[in-house]
Amino acid sequence: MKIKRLRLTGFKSFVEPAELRIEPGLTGVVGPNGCGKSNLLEAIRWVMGESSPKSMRSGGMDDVIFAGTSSRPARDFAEVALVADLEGAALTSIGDGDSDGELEVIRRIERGQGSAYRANGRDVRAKDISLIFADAATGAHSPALVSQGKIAAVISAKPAERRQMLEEAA
Amino acid sequence: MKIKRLRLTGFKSFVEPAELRIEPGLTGVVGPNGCGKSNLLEAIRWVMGESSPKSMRSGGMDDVIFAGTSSRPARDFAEVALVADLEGAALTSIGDGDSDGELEVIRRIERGQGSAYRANGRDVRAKDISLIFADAATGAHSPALVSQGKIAAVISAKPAERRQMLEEAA
Amino acid sequence: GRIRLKAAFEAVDTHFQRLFTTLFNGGAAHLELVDSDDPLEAGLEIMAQPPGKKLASLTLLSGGEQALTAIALIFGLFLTNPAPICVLDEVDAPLDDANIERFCDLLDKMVAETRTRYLIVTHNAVTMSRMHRLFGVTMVEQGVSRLVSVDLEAAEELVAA
Amino acid sequence: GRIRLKAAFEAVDTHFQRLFTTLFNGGAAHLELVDSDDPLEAGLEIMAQPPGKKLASLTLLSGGEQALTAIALIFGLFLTNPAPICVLDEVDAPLDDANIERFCDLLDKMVAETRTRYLIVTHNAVTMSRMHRLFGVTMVEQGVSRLVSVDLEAAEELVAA
Ligand SMILES: Nc1ncnc2c1ncn2[C@@H]1O[C@H](COP(=O)(O)OP(=O)(O)OP(=O)(O)O)[C@@H](O)[C@H]1O
Ligand SMILES: Nc1ncnc2c1ncn2[C@@H]1O[C@H](COP(=O)(O)OP(=O)(O)OP(=O)(O)O)[C@@H](O)[C@H]1O
Ligand SMILES: [Mg+2]
Ligand SMILES: [Mg+2]
Repeated sequence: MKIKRLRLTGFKSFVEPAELRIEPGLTGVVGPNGCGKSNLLEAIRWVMGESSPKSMRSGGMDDVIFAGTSSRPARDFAEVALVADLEGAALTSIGDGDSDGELEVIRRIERGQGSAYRANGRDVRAKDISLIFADAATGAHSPALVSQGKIAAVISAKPAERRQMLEEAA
Repeated sequence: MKIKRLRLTGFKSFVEPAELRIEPGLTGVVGPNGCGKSNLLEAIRWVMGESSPKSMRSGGMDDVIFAGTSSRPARDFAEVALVADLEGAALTSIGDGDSDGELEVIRRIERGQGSAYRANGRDVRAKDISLIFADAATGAHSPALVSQGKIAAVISAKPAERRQMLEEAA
Repeated sequence: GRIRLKAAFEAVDTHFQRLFTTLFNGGAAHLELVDSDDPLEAGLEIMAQPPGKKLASLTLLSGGEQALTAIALIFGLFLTNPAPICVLDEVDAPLDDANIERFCDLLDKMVAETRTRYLIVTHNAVTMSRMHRLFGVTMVEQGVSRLVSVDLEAAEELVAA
Repeated sequence: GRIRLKAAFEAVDTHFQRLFTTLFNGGAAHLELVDSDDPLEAGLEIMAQPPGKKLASLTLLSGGEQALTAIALIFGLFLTNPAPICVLDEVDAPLDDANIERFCDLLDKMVAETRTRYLIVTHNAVTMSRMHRLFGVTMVEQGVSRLVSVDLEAAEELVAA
């Protein structure tokens, strides 16, 4: 899998559509405190199927929808898309027939109505999405997705909690 | 109280005697990771009577004694002194007779034998030391002594724990 | 007991509200006692609204915003009973350069208003450049710390670039 | 279950030991399963010895040493099953400049050896200067985030000083 693009609209502070090109090598993301960098990274875990609002610094999953500012009203939905090139038999699992080609995963949440997932235009379940990403050695719980508090959590974790990190990666 | 000097010997990585002049205004302390900056700051809380080894990143209080390196043996004792100018009736509480003048507090720990305190050369109890510093609005639990994990702890504290911070400062 | 805690709460809250707005160059914040009418049983909640954003509990702010808010609370506690010595160990680590400048502006203000002496551990070049003097801690011999004086002008050249 | 966990443990430990020594430019570290003979019940202990220092549990290391050791563990987990994307949110905050250079050296090495793409959030000028490209997130309109491309050379001038 080669993850190439991330598109967001209405996701947390990214009320306006935004697109991030993800190229090979090292891409830095910079900006002042509170400008939205962690929100951008959380969108990746969210579209991959993150099911716990708490791990996205939210009380409920609706909290990821743009909540409005003093000059803009709140939105009713949030949508994030991840685009990747797939090599191998991955696309057959979502009924695409193609074994190679492009994969576009879209997660959309509507206020009060929960999330819906699409893969290359077909409606799929959250479980299908997790399987696609798990087969590619990634996904919302990949150890390679290191959130802002994660290093401190690893350091202060009890030994049993750290063993669980090992289990998730096994 | 005007705190002027800190002297350490045998305290954690400061095996050799070291003296820090504490002058008015802003004094920066810099150096690479692991060189001893936090150790230096912990010495201040320690000489003021810090009684919990855990809050000094230690299993037991003997752990603050220089533990040796591959080329130096461990030490048997650690000693930290804090020197301050006192204005007012503070010195009478340690039987000095003088109400103004210099205060030198020394805490010494010997391996396996616990800590001993001296104030201007007289043996005193830990309790006397805490009272002297409490009267001057400082001490090992002063909110103004912000250790390296403290900001993160305030952020992640439960509301009841944060109220306790308020109680300690009241 | 209760009366003293309520008084401390109000004093700290007053300082905290002012310090937050100073550090954030705007916005507003306040403390709340929650979960119980008895202050000795209550929880201390921190509500904060960085400039242009909605009022929210501390947990919903960004990493740097949380740190700056916690600094405002800690300094609020401090100002209700100023200590002769204040020691800050790497509190600037999650802050961006603009917030670090405002943090150092606040330190300058407190130096002018209290007789407190400050010891500030930092890895940040901007903070270093705002100090009145620098001490370095070195470990030339492995595992053995030494204290040295550092030339402030040499450090300022790092930042002047 | 148990066999797979034990195999994962050994694979991660092998990577961790090597990554630690690379990041610390010396020293040694290893993982231990403790408190139980059954891996599914055991705890994972991290023992580390920065160059010239005594072997100790992670909790006794300095703030920056703990962070660097945790990075070695996380990368160890990652290397046993390389992901197509790796996202690091401000992991360099407690590191000094020398450790940040070694951390970036390790990133260069991993870029050469895996096909993983990296997204690295940072406030640190040294880290920024080592990136292949930079995106900025801005909030010109309060509370509204926008993504912009950032000129890498402008950022490099900051650090070249
Ligand atoms: N649902 C939402 N709608 C609108 N704004 C939101 C929403 N959720 C979070 N935010 C805003 O996003 C901001 C946090 O952004 P984020 O955590 O990404 O900042 P950051 O760039 O990572 O900052 P730092 O450098 O301090 O870590 C907060 O100020 C918060 O008000
Ligand atoms: N009793 C002891 N004897 C000898 N060395 C000790 C003792 N206790 C701690 N140390 C050493 O002191 C070092 C930690 O120092 P300290 O925490 O002060 O570093 P620091 O300068 O604050 O680093 P950072 O910038 O990473 O926070 C550790 O490497 C540890 O090995
Ligand atoms: Mg962030
Ligand atoms: Mg430290």
